[in-house]
Amino acid sequence: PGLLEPTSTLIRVPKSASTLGIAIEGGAKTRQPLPRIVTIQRGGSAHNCGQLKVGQVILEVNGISLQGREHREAARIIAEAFKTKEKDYIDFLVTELN
Amino acid sequence: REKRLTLPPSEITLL
Repeated sequence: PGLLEPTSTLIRVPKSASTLGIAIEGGAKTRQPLPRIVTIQRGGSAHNCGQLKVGQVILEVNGISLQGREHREAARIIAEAFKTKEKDYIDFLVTELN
Repeated sequence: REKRLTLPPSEITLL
């Protein structure tokens, strides 16, 4: 069991707009080893959902761990989760801890 | 030797 587990939250973001509307920084081999939300754009699916917040760190996307993923790979996983037509939502496991 | 200081900042991607 990881230390982050007790404070992690699962947030389901419906694809309610044509964009997800978050900016992330971080990834493996950077100062911020897991992607952190730095912006939530108004009018995007994330903003419409109302539960994702700036400063949250993304641990998993649709059950896929972002641990050890470099920035571009993490960004690709999130982009593909938004693009896929298999699901009309994305599940984010996030934590406020950094 | 602070490991944290040697790691580069990350780029930012808008999704």
